[in-house]
Amino acid sequence: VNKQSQITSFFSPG
Amino acid sequence: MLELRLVQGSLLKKVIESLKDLVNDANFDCSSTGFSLQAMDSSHVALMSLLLRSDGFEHYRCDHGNFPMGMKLENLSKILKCAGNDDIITIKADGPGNDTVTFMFESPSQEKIADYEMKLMDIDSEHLGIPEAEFHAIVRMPSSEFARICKDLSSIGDTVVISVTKEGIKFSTKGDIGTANVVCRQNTTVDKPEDATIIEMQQPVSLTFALRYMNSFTKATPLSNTVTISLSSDLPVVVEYKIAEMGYIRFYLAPKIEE
Repeated sequence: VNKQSQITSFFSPG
Repeated sequence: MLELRLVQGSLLKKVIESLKDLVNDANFDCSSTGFSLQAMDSSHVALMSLLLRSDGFEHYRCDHGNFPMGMKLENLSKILKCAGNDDIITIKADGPGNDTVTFMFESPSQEKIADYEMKLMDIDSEHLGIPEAEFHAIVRMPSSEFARICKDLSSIGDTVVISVTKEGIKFSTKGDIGTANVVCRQNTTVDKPEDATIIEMQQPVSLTFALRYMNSFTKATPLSNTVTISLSSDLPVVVEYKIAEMGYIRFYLAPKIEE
């Protein structure tokens, strides 16, 4: 099963 | 004081139309670099980044350093729909602490001038740092072709597998009724450069994405004849539309990852 990842797990605040 | 005069006002209309289905409200930032926006959709699956460089405006005045203006995109879209496609658009605001922005629309012959004032809002938005990435594959293709493929595949399935190999870029989907595969090969022998498909590949890459988002991104098609799709394993794809002589709109989409 493919799970949708989130942008925030690749790019961090800053 | 902020005053930005954009002769090709239709660009701003097109930009907002391409964003408003994904972004509810966002801070527009005005700095010496230009007029920009960074926003995520409410599920934090896609990130949109817009830049209209200051030198692309006929007049660009922004006295307050970085000055964010919070706007509801649905409202902004309503106002910009009142501008004619040939109108010159001027954006005016007094600066931090003021809670309105004024849009002035001038017809090319100056016979009609309209101004619309819109309320600004306070928006808590998280600004993300986007690291420089080495992409495994960068594909440039006609934007209309990309839009057509995304639309066609969404009638079959919900997700698209985008694979780049030496053969070309392949878009695949499957659903209840069956499967679909579309391959676009590199093609540089075209009459017009914007019709070319150019594939720069460091190594083969294959990623899965939600088609619903890809289809939303293609609302930016009127901004550019070409689109650039940049892919790296296990990283968000970047779908970029250049905005003539002014900047870009980039859509980042997080992949679906096997568990």
